[in-house]
Amino acid sequence: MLEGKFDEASLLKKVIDAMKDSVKLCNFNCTENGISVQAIDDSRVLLISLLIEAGSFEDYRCDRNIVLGLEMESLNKIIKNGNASDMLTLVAEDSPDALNLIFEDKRRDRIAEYSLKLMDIDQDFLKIEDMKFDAVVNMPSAEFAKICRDMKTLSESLQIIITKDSVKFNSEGDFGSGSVVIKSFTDLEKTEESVRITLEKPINLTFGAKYLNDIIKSTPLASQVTIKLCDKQPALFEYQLPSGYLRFYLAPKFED
Amino acid sequence: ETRQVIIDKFYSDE
Repeated sequence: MLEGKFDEASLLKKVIDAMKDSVKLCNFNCTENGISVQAIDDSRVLLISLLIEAGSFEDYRCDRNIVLGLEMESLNKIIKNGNASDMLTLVAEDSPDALNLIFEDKRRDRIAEYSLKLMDIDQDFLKIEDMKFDAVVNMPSAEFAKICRDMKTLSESLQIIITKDSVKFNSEGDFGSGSVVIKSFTDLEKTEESVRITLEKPINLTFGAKYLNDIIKSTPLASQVTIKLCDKQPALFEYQLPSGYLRFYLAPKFED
Repeated sequence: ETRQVIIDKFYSDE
């Protein structure tokens, strides 16, 4: 039996908004520690790893491991019916054929209850070795989102060049080119505005702008984004949840 | 010109 109560439906709303355009079908693996998802987009370029730990819930219990095979578009339709400020409880029996979602309005005692049919989703699970990264950038997620949107107007490829104290986003297209350079700095009042760069080795990697613009749909989830890069390896873009994370592993583009 | 590679090139099936 799974019973997980969010204080606000907004958290799951933001998570679904961040994932639904990249992956259509997901297995939500529910254990006593929380809910985890691993899914790969249709082009097999972007791997998404979600962990919503029990600490993200007001109340959480899952006394037997349950797999919820969910069609993201249908889940999104139901989530949109609830108010972001409603409490949201997820309920499922052991070996369930449906997921129940209960929205409770804190004030007017209005209760909306939905049942979402589950699907049998056969998904391969990729093992992601913990790896040492050559560079780690912590920066405001809104700033990263703007850079990805702006650079995409110029080209379908975005180059990321990191030296000891700056990150350069570079885009070269048919009608022109552009670049944005950000430097390390600490904002003592508003720490979420800070930019922190940790560099072991210089980085020069290119990624698909389309995928970066899928990744930045996570921006409402967290004020900062952590970007971890290693030469010739997928980049990791991580958005922290109250307890857990939403991670995107993006395969790079190589010079022909 | 740059060529996109897929994620399976880096991570193996469990």
